[in-house]
Amino acid sequence: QDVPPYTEDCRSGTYPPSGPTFKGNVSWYTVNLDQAPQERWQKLISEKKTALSILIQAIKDLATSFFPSEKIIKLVDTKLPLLIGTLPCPFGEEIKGIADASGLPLGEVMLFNIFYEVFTV
Amino acid sequence: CTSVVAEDKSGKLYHARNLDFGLFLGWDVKNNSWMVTQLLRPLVVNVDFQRNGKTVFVSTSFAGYVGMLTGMKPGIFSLTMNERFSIDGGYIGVLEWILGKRDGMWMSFLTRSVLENATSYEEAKTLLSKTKLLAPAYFILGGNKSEEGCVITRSRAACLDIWELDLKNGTWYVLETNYDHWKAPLPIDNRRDPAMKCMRRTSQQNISFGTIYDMLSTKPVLNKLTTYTTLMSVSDNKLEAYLRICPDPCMPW
Repeated sequence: QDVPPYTEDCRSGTYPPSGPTFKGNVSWYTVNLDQAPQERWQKLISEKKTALSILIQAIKDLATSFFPSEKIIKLVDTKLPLLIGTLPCPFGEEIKGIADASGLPLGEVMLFNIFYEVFTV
Repeated sequence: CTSVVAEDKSGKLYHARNLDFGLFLGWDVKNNSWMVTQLLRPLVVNVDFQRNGKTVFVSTSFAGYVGMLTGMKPGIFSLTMNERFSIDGGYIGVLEWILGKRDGMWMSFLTRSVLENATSYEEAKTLLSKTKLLAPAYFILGGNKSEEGCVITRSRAACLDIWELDLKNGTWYVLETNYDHWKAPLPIDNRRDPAMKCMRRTSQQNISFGTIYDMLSTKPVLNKLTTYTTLMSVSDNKLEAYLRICPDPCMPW
């Protein structure tokens, strides 16, 4: 179709992936569950912290465009961390570890982790 | 999202998904794509979760996100989760949590916990259908034996439906997008019919990683929100994930 939803004939021969709909392979990492929850994600986050910071900054910018006073960001940074202890084990501790490893505010990493619940409306 | 569990003629199960996320979260005019979708792609990782040096489960996830949306317990089951939109949505669950009512489970924490602790397809199915949740969801579960595949439709408090593989009645695959399977999808977001058309055209005897990837690459099943495609085979202990992009012209959702 030349108009939305641009439905195509069923594709064939696209695998192994290549061409314009393929953006790249996904890298493998190991997370050792024998490690303390705060330490498990450190290696992975040390490699991905720039990308994570860019995403969280973009979400903050988006929130600021809707609520220009930045009150919502302050709320996330100051109030959300108070709930970290209420999350079931080991998730709260793992989120703390990710915030430490990335240098991002705990409330913002927590928001990223509960995005699904917030966006199901 | 689009998730599918399919069984081939030999009884082998395949489980695959497109993860679509970022609707209305900023439009990048320069790249003609959703901003958050684009920024999520560099965060996609495959993770091998190990205990005592042995794999407990594998997943495709986002760096910084401790819950799971896509994963597989080798030899036992595979699991994906699709978003289910509802007025009685997760934001109510979050408010209840803040106000001290904490008897529900966070959706992605439940899927992680099931992948980590469940030891069988049946146990996983029971946990996913009976645990109280903070947000509604679709859980798509595959096993390692014939007819072990289902879509669990969940509200926050209850299991609304379990749609299972049923070869005798011709149900050799179950396919879920973001609508209850017994209702029609939104006309402006009908990925289900094109996906099912491709599955029927492929037929059970030709189902494979390749043909499922073909289906997931067909617009509008592939769309501007598609971040990654994951293909899983529990019996072969294989999980493959690929970053995706939908060149113009392409549906925004």
